[in-house]
Amino acid sequence: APYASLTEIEHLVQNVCKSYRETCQLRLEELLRQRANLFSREEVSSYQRKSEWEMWERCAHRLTEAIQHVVEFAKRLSGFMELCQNDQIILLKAGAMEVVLVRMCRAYNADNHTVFFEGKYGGVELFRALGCGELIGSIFDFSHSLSALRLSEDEIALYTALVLINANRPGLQEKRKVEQLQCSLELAFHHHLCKTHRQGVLAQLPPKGRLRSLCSQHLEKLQVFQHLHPIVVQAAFPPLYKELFS
Amino acid sequence: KHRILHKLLQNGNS
Repeated sequence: APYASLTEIEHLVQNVCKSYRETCQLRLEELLRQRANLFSREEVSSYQRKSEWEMWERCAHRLTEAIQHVVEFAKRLSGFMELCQNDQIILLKAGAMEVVLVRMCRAYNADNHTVFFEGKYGGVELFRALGCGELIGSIFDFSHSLSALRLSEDEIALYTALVLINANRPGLQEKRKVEQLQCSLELAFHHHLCKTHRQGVLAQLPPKGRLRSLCSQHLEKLQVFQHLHPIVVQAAFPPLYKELFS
Repeated sequence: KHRILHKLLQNGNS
């Protein structure tokens, strides 16, 4: 195994946590500090009055920004850039959205069921114009259940590294290499949880199928939207978003 | 096929 000794496992923990801190987009303290900053009733209705396509375009841009940070996270993970480029792309294509969904629990406030979006906190109603009430509800529910685990920043770092480095993604050319990296990251995560007496967290993490299902719901909704507004997607959606999802 | 992703990945390791 590439990371056999305790020192090497500890170095990997440090690498993952540092990579995450450098690419987390918004610092946790800032997200917590902003919690009192809620969208006013007028601001919420202005979001609700937007056309479906404008709101989709906005969300596609916000999601793409978040994904760019996940790409940077991946690039800094020890071993990721040593994988062949096909596998780097397979892992990011399959995992970037899942990582964004996990990261979202930091931007979610369970006290009032709001999420930080474009500078303030708002609830599900903020996204009504998208016409995807069920998907938005599922994403909020997911954030709610994950935020109940009170994951530390280091735990989110290690957990999301494992969401990304998943040797079971179809289409990998060097599956063994990804397996080795995944195995090292599992050791690192377990080691960190042991050290902080948090092993109980492992059994409470959401099943992989839950993230997969949220991602496929997003793809389904995008397909419907793209069918109705092909020109909007073609002309106004970020190229990276289209590359990953459409 | 994954032009943007390729570019982002090749764009230095920082």
